[in-house]
Amino acid sequence: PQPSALTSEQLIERLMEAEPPGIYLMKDMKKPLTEAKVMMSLTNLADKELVHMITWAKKIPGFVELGLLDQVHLLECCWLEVQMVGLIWRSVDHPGKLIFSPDLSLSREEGSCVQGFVEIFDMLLAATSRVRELKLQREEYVCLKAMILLNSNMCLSSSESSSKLLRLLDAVTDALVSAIGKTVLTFRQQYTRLAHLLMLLSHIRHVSNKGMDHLHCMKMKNMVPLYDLLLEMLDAHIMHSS
Amino acid sequence: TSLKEKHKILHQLLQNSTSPVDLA
Repeated sequence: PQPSALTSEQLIERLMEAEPPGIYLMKDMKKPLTEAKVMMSLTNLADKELVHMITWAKKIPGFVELGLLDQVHLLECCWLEVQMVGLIWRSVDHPGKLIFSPDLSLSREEGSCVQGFVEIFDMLLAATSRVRELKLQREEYVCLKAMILLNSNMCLSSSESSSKLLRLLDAVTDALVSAIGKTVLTFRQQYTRLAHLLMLLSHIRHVSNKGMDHLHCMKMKNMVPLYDLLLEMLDAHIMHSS
Repeated sequence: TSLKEKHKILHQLLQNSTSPVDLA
């Protein structure tokens, strides 16, 4: 059904059902960690996660009703942000660590073996601390993640597509407001919380841009074997930004 | 190169009715 036909509760339920499973690296990363080993593991995971992300996007009510090119465009623009918000969510109960997968977690020190990673790690750890302080709920998290996808690009193929997308975003915003409304907050605290949650998204966009530049740099230096889908998504990003 | 050729895998995964996870 179209998201407008769903209540906010039903939409949240659909977003919860769309959540991807835990994705395992399935390889033991032997110590000592090196730049090559860490980059290989992280790009391997990112590539696997991309496939699950496409399944996730297709389950978001209304997404597949957008034109195919628009679906492609939105996913290309937001894929690293979506992966990063997932990483932050998984890491929220593990202060000082980033949980890349159930079988791969790295501390700041372990991540520092990759050149240029510390800055990105620190930004991700800071965003995770903020999410911890805000006590983000699962219902709010699924809405924010859908918003990242739907708000990743405003330039769609037609004005019809753009209005479809805006209606989708409105439905997800209503769902987020309704999730916040389930808490014991006063009205004033509720809209402050809404603002705080939405402000997180600009930080995530910023880290994602840093991460994209880093990955591009690593590719240029032949530091990592890039998997086909990951390479396609990275190239699309470079193409759009140039 | 057409946009479709540049984004071959993503297009295929989005277009296919089978779950992309099963395809992969």
